[in-house]
Amino acid sequence: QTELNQMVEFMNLLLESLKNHEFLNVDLYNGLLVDASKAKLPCLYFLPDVSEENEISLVPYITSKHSATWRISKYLNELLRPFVDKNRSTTTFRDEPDFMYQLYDHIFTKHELQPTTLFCAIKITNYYTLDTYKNIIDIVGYFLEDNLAPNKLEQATIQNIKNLLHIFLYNNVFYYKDQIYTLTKGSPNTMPLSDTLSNIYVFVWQKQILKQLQLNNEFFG
Amino acid sequence: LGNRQEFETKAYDYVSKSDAYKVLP
Repeated sequence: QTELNQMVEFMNLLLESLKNHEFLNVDLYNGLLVDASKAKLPCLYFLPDVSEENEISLVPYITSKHSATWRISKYLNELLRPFVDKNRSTTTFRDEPDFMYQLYDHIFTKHELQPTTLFCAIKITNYYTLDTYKNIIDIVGYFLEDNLAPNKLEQATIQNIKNLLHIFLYNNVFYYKDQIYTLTKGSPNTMPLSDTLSNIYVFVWQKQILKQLQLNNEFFG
Repeated sequence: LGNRQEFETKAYDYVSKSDAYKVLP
């Protein structure tokens, strides 16, 4: 509890500093402040992944609903998610029917299926812990700079988003078997913001191979 | 789930070997 209180105090100090430097307006500052009496230390638990035959792998989950970083993550996700989804829409299969619809279009409307086409799926097992905090913040910054015309997403500047992301990423802690851990990469997979951040990361990474695929009229999503 | 002890050991190994988790000093 002492560790958690110190962390909350430090987070609130950083938020106050952002408010004092006019990066945050008073309403947003009040909305993001962490209430130490309500914040709970998240815990790590595992569930088995039985999708592979003859082998059980473990999938880690970190509870997040009442964590100190929950409010910031909720705000950032609501801000980023619609923008990210819109940008990724042309390279994303929303679900299985959407995949079938796009594949049908590729084969029967565009007539672009080649006799040599190979199908492959890439499974990223460490999807939520792909990279260091600094790289995640930088990549989100580059992504927004490349795709945002007015340098602002609603009322938030790119720098402000990066500042809040910094507070969020560096304060994700949890306990497991009587010890307190911190994440050194990525963020808890139970937070919707983690999905959004990973999607940005993958979107930027995909651009490298997407150019080549588009040149050859290949199907991708 | 098979052997619970084996599951617990796997989980502990996962945490101790992961480069994404670090015990706070």
